[in-house]
Amino acid sequence: MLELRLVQGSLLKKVLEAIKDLVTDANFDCSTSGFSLQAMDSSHVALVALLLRSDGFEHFRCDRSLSMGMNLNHVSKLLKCASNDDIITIKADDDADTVTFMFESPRQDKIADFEMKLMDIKSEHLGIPEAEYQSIVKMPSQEFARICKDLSSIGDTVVISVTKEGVKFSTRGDIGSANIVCRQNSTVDKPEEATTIQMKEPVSLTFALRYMNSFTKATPLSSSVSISMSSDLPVVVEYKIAEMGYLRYYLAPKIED
Amino acid sequence: IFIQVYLAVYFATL
Repeated sequence: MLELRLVQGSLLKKVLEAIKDLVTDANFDCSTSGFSLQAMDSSHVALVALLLRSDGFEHFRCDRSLSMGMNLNHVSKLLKCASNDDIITIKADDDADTVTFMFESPRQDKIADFEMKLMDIKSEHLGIPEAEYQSIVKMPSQEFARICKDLSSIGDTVVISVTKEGVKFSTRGDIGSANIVCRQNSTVDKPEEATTIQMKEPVSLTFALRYMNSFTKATPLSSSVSISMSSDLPVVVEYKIAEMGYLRYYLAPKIED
Repeated sequence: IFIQVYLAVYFATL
């Protein structure tokens, strides 16, 4: 038996909007530690990893570990039927081939339930070791989204370079080139508006902007984003989900032929 | 010319 009650149901709506364009079908894994997902995009160059810890749910019952295969477009359609302030409960029996999403209005005067068929999805699970990154940039998530959007009107790839002067996002295309430099500004009043750079070594990597733009769909989840880079690893773009966990995107770099 | 690396180059399949 699985029963997960999430008071801030809008979080789940935002998570689905943030991953459904990157991944079509995925297994949601549920265990006593929480609700998680790991899935690669169809090209096998980007990966999304979600964790919603059990203690972030108002009620979390998971009698035995379950993996529930779902089409993310279908889940997204279904969650669009929930209002932003609805409480969402996910229910499934241990051997069931369906999952039920229940939406309760905050005043408890409207209760809707939607049953969805589960899918059998064979997905490759990747072992991602904890790593020390050469550079970690933390910046406002809206600023990062704006930069990715602006650069993609000029080029297809972005070079992200971190030095002690700041982080530089560069692109070039048929019409010309662009560079955007963000400097550290940790003295701003609100911490979520700060750009901070932890640099052990300077690093410069090239990525496809199409994927970066797709990652920025997670912007509504968090006011800040962290970008962790090492020259020998995929970049990690992480959006923290308040009090509950994270949504991380991994993207393999492009290298010069 | 840049070529895209696959994730499997970095992470092992479990």
